[in-house]
Amino acid sequence: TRARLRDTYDKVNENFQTLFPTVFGGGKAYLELTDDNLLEAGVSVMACPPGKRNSTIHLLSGGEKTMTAIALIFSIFQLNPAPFCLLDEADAALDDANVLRFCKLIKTMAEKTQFIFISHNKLAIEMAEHLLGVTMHEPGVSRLVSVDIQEAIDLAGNE
Amino acid sequence: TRARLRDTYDKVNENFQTLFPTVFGGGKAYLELTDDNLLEAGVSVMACPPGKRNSTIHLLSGGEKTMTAIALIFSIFQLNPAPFCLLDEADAALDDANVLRFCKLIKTMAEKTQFIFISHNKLAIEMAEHLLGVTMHEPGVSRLVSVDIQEAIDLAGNE
Amino acid sequence: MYLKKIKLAGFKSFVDPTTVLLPSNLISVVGPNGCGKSNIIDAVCWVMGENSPKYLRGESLADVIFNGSTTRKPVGQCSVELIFDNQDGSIGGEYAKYGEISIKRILTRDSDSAYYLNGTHCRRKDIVDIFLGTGLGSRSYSIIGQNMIARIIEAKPDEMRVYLEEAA
Amino acid sequence: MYLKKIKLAGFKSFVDPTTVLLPSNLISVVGPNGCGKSNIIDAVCWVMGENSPKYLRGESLADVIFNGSTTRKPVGQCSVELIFDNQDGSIGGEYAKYGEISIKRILTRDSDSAYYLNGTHCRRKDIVDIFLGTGLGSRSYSIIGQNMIARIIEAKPDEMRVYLEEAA
Ligand SMILES: Nc1ncnc2c1ncn2[C@@H]1O[C@H](COP(=O)(O)OP(=O)(O)OP(=O)(O)O)[C@@H](O)[C@H]1O
Ligand SMILES: Nc1ncnc2c1ncn2[C@@H]1O[C@H](COP(=O)(O)OP(=O)(O)OP(=O)(O)O)[C@@H](O)[C@H]1O
Ligand SMILES: [Mg+2]
Ligand SMILES: [Mg+2]
Repeated sequence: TRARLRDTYDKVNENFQTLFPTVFGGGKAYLELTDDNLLEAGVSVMACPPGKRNSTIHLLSGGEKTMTAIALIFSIFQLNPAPFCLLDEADAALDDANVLRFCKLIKTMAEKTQFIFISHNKLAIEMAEHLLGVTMHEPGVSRLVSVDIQEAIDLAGNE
Repeated sequence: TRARLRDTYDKVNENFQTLFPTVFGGGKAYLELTDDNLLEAGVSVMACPPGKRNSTIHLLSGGEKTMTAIALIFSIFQLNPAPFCLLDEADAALDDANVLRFCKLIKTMAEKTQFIFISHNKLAIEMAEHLLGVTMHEPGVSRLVSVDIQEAIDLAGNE
Repeated sequence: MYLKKIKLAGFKSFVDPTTVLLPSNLISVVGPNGCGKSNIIDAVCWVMGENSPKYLRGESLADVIFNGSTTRKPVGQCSVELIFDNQDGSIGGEYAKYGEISIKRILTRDSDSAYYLNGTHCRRKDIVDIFLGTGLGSRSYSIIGQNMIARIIEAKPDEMRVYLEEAA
Repeated sequence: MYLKKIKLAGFKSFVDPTTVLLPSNLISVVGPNGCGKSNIIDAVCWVMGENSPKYLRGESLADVIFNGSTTRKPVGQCSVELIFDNQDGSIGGEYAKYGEISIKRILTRDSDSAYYLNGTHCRRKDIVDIFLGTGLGSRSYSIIGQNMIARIIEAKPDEMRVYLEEAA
């Protein structure tokens, strides 16, 4: 299992080093082992958004952390890409510039993978090809409603 | 210290029972001790949004949990209201109906307390009397910029 | 292979039988706070074999069955069915020849879960096995719940290694 | 009593001296991800005596001093000053007679922090003492950081009791 873990670590690290600059529009990131013995070691996530100095993920801002985590999650996902992917408000902490980069990444991946995503953000909703409205007209009971793009934005609460 | 803790618990519970229905526009909530001996007991947060059955905070949705946590935090704050209060993206998981209720609560409290709040949400930004823009034109270096309401919305990233 | 439909009945807040159609590769689920969006994701996790209440935001397994509202009584059972299009044969083994594959899970309050594959009763292991190698699974990186991003961000180096081991 | 101004220099990403004016009771701080909004909140926590790097999102106390960017070199010290309007005399004791109160903290890389109250050198304890009874303090419920809401939501009953004890 040591060889397998080594192989996974190397592949994820490679994916992460190419995906991070795509998601951030620049900068660099990588994984680092805290110890030479892989089976004992911890894995630190080092990330450096464009224009900033290097640091661990903990020194970044809320939005930068989210973007870094998204890049890492998709780096692991790409090891064995599933036919569909469910995302639950992955874009909550992001400003619009980052939401747009996030959408660009999802759209490229949607050529091979089906994405079903939950979002309150207008820009993310607009990227969808189909919308699924959920309401609770009767308190405590969920029902589906068909919505168009304008209704969806009202329903999700972005005015 | 036992009497003091009892007093704090009772007062927070009382504040919480009145503040929760204000924040949710209905429903009820209360604190519950897991054990009769106050010094050993844990405190469970029971919350029941309008139209739903009673449950602990853990069974609620993301947005409902945030609103419950906001009601609880301000219940503790009201024990000894400070002259100013800093909020960092407290509204991140909320849809617009809840952001508006959150704003209504803040506006009422702003008669006695100064609020400085960080938000990406257009509706929350519009409630402010003054705006403070922060940018990083020079990478890695923060600077203040004066902004008007439209610029602030663009800057915060709501398109 | 892609997901064509999700059918829910009695599952969490979806007390009435509901069919979710998924006609394309980019589908956005929208609605106000607390309306039931994340419950759809929990339903997919559950039918794929998830047995830990913690991962389903509950305290016990029966918390997935509709337990009532101010106007409705609790119900005794819940069921979720996923219908996949398998025209490209990517679900391998003996099921490769089927153009459509359905997995279903039913739970009643007084007995264990029952699993069905294309309508025939099967074990939980059979469901888990079909997804082997496809990158799917109740704990795989294809289902990113509302807390997953916060968990990755706050993870200490030792915890991060465990995430990589799970993925290996 | 209210907060009139925050002055920062060399603190995290605010390397150049910056004065934040606070002219009213409802002030919104806006800007893109990573531009430095939360650093302003950290500055207020820090000058009020916060000494744990964890609460300041750093690994060591020196992480609050600007440590460089692609175009600037790290600096050797940082300082933050809060200027309060105390016309209503709500900050009691010997300071009630002052219409304006300023607290300041300076840290250099090779020595400890120095605290100043209305320009005169004082101890950390003096700063903490002035805020006693006002509901303010670096860990009080008047500063709700980006993770505080998530911490309250995920808290188990024992942890929730500890939060109440802190508030007592
Ligand atoms: N077994 C159950 N029976 C009935 N209702 C349930 C059950 N389990 C959960 N619920 C209800 O479902 C609601 C949560 O729905 P969900 O988490 O899907 O909301 P959401 O649409 O994701 O909201 P948000 O936008 O806030 O994340 C809760 O209000 C809860 O009361
Ligand atoms: N000592 C330091 N020296 C220089 N830069 C620092 C220092 N400490 C933190 N930073 C930088 O400050 C940035 C974080 O700023 P902050 O957390 O205030 O962002 P934010 O505006 O709150 O963003 P978000 O909207 O994503 O929460 C990080 O990118 C980090 O690199
Ligand atoms: Mg949700
Ligand atoms: Mg921030």
